[in-house]
Amino acid sequence: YALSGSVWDKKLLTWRLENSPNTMSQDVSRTLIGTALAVWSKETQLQFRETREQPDIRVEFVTGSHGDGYPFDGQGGTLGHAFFPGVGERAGETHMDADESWSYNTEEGTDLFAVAVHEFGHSLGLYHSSSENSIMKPYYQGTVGDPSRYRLPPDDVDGIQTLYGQPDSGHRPPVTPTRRALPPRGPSPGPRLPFPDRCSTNFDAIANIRGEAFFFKNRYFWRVQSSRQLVSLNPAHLNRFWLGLPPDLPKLDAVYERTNDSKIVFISGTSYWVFKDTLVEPGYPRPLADFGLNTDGVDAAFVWKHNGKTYFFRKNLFWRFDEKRGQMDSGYPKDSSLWQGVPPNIDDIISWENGDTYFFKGTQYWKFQGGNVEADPGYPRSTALNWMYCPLEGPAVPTDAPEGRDQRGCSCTCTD
Amino acid sequence: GGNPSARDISKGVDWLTRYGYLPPPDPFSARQQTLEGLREAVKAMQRVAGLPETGELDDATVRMMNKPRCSLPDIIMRPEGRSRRNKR
Repeated sequence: YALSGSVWDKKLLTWRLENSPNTMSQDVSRTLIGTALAVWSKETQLQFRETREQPDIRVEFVTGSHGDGYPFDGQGGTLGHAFFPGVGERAGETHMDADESWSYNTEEGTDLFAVAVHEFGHSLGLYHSSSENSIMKPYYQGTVGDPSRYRLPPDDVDGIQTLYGQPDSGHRPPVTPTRRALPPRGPSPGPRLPFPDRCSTNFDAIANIRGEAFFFKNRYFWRVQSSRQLVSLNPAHLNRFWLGLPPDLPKLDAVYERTNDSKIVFISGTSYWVFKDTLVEPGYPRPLADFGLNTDGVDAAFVWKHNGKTYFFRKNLFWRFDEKRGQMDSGYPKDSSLWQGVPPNIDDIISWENGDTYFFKGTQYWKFQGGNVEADPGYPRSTALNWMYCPLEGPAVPTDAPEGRDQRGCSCTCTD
Repeated sequence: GGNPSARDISKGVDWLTRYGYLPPPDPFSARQQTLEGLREAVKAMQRVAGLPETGELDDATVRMMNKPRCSLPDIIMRPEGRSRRNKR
């Protein structure tokens, strides 16, 4: 077992269930939650009492982002989390993903009782365990059967008794919690060359490659992880990462990852290159005319998640390309004003993992939620602020920066 | 492992970061991740999950990463640079 390093300084704890999941009545949920807490009191001197007042342990079913930096992700994936005792205002709060198909004592769905026992382990001060049979293993291990007959495995009993003593005997002296070691720090970065200012520039090309957003400017690029974390404030040099582009290439116009083979297409002027991972394929550059595009270049290219087709934009027109057939779809080009709410001559476009689409132009961007072809209200917003980790200047503006990131450019880290 | 795709590796790195096996990207230090660092992170993940410590993103490891789980990380990271020693 592992201890979080914090513990309740009282033996009688109160709890309250705020709501219940769609798949279960409030009564059944309350019984399961109460029984899950009783599992821990059975092995310790702890007692739990349900209350209508402000409780020590507040249990809630919530969905998606809910303001604590641990967003839920729909069915599967993450199931629940809880806050350790004494750590901030959220101490003892326990959240379950309302989108799960909650059940108990059956192989169908996700066993609420089993997950609740695990999360209450956190609420009481235990951390994840690597012990084979521990309920504090981080992975869901299926139903634990009849809740009324469930007893904690020995590893968890040892852990909780270290914190709160045995039921009928004296309190064991608490041990100093062990902390897991940090990996060593890397070497300090070397001298830096001048590069564009990410906070004031527009971008030549933006692409979703392997789930990450790449922002290209001149011969540099920045990289944003799928969690919207910017990997570095300093850009990487194009030719040090993407091997095979001409060393004197001044800039890219569009980049996208092909749907049919996951190869990456770089477009500059009337030429394009195809990369397998970070290495150019032989035989490139090739002319844009290969796509059936008789233009002097493209402004933007992206794969729309909702049909898997590749779209090319140039000035006020756009085309739709079918990678599987290797042909442009008939009926194109069309007027780019069909994508409502954005100006022509767009810089570039990306589809994000959740199906939303972002259009970038200048220092601003527009969001198209899901498969909409009309920009969301409240846009455009600042690319510098919401993608490039730039400090906020002037009055507050709307942001969709991820939770945990302060709009003034600070990064918050959960610590022990 | 058995030649994981670049997308699997990218997702794996995300997963390892989210659950504390790799430090979160620090935009202020531009540190690159080494292959050896990734292997060590995968080994640590495998140790906690009770899998053979191959250090590779093999099928069993990717399957485990896709299992439903608790949102909290498995390893607590202290913020970089925080020292236990204080100036007198």
